[in-house]
Amino acid sequence: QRRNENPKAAPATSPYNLSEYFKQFVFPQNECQLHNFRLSFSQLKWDKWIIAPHRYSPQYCQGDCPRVMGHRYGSPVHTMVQNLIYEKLDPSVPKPSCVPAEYSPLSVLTIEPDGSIVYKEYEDMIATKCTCR
Amino acid sequence: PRSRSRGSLEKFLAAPEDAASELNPVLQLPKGVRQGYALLPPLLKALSDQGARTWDSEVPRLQPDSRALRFMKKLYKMSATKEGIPKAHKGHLYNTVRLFTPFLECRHHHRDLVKGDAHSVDLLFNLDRVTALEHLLKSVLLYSFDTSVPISSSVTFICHLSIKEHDFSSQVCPSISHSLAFSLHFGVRKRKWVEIDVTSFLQPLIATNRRNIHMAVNFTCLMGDPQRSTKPENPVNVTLVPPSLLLYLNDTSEQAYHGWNLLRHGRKSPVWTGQRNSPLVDPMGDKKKGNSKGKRASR
Repeated sequence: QRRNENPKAAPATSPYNLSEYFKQFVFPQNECQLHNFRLSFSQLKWDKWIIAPHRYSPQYCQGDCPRVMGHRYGSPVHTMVQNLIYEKLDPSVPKPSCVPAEYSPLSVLTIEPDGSIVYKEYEDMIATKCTCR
Repeated sequence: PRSRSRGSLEKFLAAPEDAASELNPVLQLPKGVRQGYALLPPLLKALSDQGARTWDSEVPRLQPDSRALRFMKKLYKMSATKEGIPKAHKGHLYNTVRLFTPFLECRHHHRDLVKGDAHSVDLLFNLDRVTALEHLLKSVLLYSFDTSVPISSSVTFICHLSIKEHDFSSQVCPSISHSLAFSLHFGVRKRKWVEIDVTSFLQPLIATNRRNIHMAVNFTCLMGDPQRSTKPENPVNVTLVPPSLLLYLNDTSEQAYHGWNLLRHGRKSPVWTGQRNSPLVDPMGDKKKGNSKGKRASR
């Protein structure tokens, strides 16, 4: 309204719209999320001693962390503080990173150098959820 | 000094890949760290230093017995999904199963018509791969039966197994002996595997860190039908392949999965999927014991 009263003051740009204003709050296009990755131990040439499983999907986390983390990523308050430091105080402090938050185990059947065979269940071998930290 | 070089030679013979980790310059870690590092299972060793190629090319690998491999693949299918996710089974308290084939076997076979077919065999198992953090839950001798004579539909084997532990360190002849009597019931389908529980025999040896287990195993089998009290018929000639030694262990290290131990991690409990139906008959029928142990552990 102020612009209409005094058009000279308004910069010669397209009419002001709210969507521009809200853009800074929407989640980034490539926001932090879990990505599929599947490998077979034969690609690593480990299939001579890893008998099973044949395929293994460790998955990984990738993407930008939005400024307002909140409940969506289960991030601690420290993450917001770190983001604030990066934006307001010192850009050499890294922005929060997109990292795994939860994992699931993997059972592996391998041949040991002495020829014995072992079945083992390893903790934290498959990423199942991401977070910003 | 000579002693160290000899030590490393013995070490190479016992567990080549540990010695390889010392030969490999990348792995010249401080002594304390290296010892801990050497304990890492090969999978983590390879993953942590991408040394798999050098590790793989340098270290000669003994090929496992094909029957043993078949059994372990069957156990894997019972215990994990196709993607390798462990299945939660009642009584599935182990997170590690090790199968050892005997290093040495001197077989003596004598046929005594009255007592039936007796097989006695001297077996030497080297258990160096068992780490200090792996606690024994159960150990079994795993026999695979190839019966050359077709078996009528319902027949029962009455078997007697006696085990002596050879202890060369002491002059006195081996005293620890262990004898089990059990009966096997072969259904129409030929049974491939039989697990014979020898936990009470092996527990004290493993607890005292004995890593070379020398057993004299005497296996006598009669074929008889318990219903009819007649004298057991002639012994059937069951070709007995020397047994493998199977250890069900609970690895207490950080890298191992402790899904069944909810207290430890406060994790969401996996969905229990019913009673574990092992593909193998356990003639000692100690499932009940296993369950009570399972219940106790989960409690």
